[in-house]
Amino acid sequence: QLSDRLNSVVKYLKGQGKIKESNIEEALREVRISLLEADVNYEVVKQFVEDVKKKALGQEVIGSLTPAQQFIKIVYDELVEIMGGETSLPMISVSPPAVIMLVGLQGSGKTTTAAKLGIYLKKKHKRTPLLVPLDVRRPAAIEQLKVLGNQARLSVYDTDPSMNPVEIAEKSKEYALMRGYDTVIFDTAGRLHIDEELMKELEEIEKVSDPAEVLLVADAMTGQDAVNIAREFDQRLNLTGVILTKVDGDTRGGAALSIKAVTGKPIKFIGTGEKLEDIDLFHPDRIASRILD
Amino acid sequence: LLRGEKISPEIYEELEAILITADFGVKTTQKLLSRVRVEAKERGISDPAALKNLLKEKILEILKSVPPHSLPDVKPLVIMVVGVNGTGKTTSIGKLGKYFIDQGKRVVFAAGDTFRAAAIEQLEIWAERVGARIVKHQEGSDAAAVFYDAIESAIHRGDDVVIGDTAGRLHTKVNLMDELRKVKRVSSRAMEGAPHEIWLVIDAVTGQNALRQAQEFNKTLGLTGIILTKLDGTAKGGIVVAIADELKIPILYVGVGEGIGDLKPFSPEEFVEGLFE
Ligand SMILES: Nc1nc2c(ncn2[C@@H]2O[C@H](COP(=O)(O)OP(=O)(O)OP(=O)(O)O)[C@@H](O)[C@H]2O)c(=O)[nH]1
Ligand SMILES: Nc1nc2c(ncn2[C@@H]2O[C@H](COP(=O)(O)OP(=O)(O)OP(=O)(O)O)[C@@H](O)[C@H]2O)c(=O)[nH]1
Ligand SMILES: [Mg+2]
Ligand SMILES: [Mg+2]
Repeated sequence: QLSDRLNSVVKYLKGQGKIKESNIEEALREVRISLLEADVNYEVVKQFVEDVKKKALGQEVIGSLTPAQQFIKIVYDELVEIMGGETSLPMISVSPPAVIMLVGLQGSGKTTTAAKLGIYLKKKHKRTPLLVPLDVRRPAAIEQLKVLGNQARLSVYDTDPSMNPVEIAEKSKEYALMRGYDTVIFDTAGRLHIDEELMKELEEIEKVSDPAEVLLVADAMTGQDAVNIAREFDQRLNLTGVILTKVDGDTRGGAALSIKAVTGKPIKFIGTGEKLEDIDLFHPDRIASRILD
Repeated sequence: LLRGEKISPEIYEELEAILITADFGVKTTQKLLSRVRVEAKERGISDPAALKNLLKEKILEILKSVPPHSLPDVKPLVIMVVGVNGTGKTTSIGKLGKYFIDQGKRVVFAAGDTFRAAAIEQLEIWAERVGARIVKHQEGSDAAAVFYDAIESAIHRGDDVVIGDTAGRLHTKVNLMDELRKVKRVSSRAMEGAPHEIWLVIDAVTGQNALRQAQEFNKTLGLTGIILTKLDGTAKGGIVVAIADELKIPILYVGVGEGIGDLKPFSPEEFVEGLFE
């Protein structure tokens, strides 16, 4: 527990008036270790610790908190500030159909999230979503989204697997417009950020469909590689946000900080289970407590 | 993490960065660097290239400290595949099927993921692709019953290998972990000693949580091997070194793509070289 570790190195701060460089190095070291153990990226941790140091130096040691508590509060506040921000979905201002494109690595939870998001938008925002399977490669991917759509009572576009995803994207958007769906959710095939051909395919899908949202679906237990993945997807597409999945496990979730730090894009939702209702708005304070645990 | 004194702090920082960014984790990184420091001093090594080689040596030492693994000579050989959601279990089973069939073996898949949408269909397509038989029940049925059925039919029909798929599940879900225990128990009723192999599939992109996964699945079932998938990405999967060190479970195969042939036996040397690329 970071608080226990900090307690042992920071207790000497009490009675010292100000937090100074000389009495902070051990504490910073403990924070660094804690964040690395939480899967925050190495370079992100370096920068973060620098920022915490700046914020902490010169602060009066508050009487009501122990020095460790005060130090943790500085770290916690910094985490919340970095990961916070605007998380709304701007679709209301987009002329229908608003396209939401879900992208990400293999197995991150896109197909499941597409159905969850559809239900969420229908219930909370009275939208009429059309789920569109764009994964024509993975065995039974189209079937998977159809089954989920059925369970969710959402319409699923009848994707023809012999067509290519760019064509399907275009056709399904026209279909949605014709049939009066105000929202289209694209479930794309999982792919590596270093797969040139497949990343290009995503760029083309984005180009023909002009999405209101391009959301990176990322696994909360992702390790150091989170920065490489996020950076590449963000550079090649106009990411508007991130959905962090499998938050219901016991991973500390440092990938959340890494992704936010490297892309600046807001984490909008979290996946909290395998059921279709298991999607929540992202709260930076909750993830911050987990990362610091 | 480590306040180096004899050797330049810059080289240590570089080694530390390599290990941490490869997902070795703080504890294993500290362990390896302190061993490097001690041995570098004893052997008078201070050149950066030599230090890197020393580090590779230390990593290999850990990987090779795991007892060697060989498939038991039983018929049918029953393999149970487990892991958290989305790691590549079903795909790896397809690839493993191909691997055994190419050796002239008769393979049957048990469609033990009776929960997730289109999981059975996904495995069916793989069975067709590789030429394996598949045993499946209705979606929502009992996974243990599917395993039992598959093993019994394999004995009856003289198949060589049964590979059972299970639904992805987080190790924190007690009832789901209990379900796996039941699948294991019921399998042993279909055939004494089954399942002979229980393999955990880990996604190379996973951070420190992979160690937690290995600990919990091992505690619940007793793992006999690990498959590390998606090594064709940029993640290094360094957490397997911590798993080898702490749990002594052998890494058997690595997944290097989504295609039928994208499965290779794990090579510690190749893995270590890959860390430094
Ligand atoms: N526990 C948990 N499981 C999840 C969550 N989101 C998705 N899953 C599970 O993760 C696994 C992978 O989900 P998919 O939706 O198939 O992932 P995907 O990104 O579409 O996979 P590809 O299309 O192959 O890239 C499934 O077993 C899902 O049930 C979540 O928030 N929590
Ligand atoms: N690039 C790459 N992708 C892989 C590899 N292994 C599996 N995948 C992909 O990862 C995704 C998930 O694979 P699955 O086999 O469905 O994973 P799973 O563990 O069975 O998932 P659940 O049953 O939902 O828990 C699919 O898109 C696979 O094609 C690999 O070695 N490399
Ligand atoms: Mg999918
Ligand atoms: Mg599966």
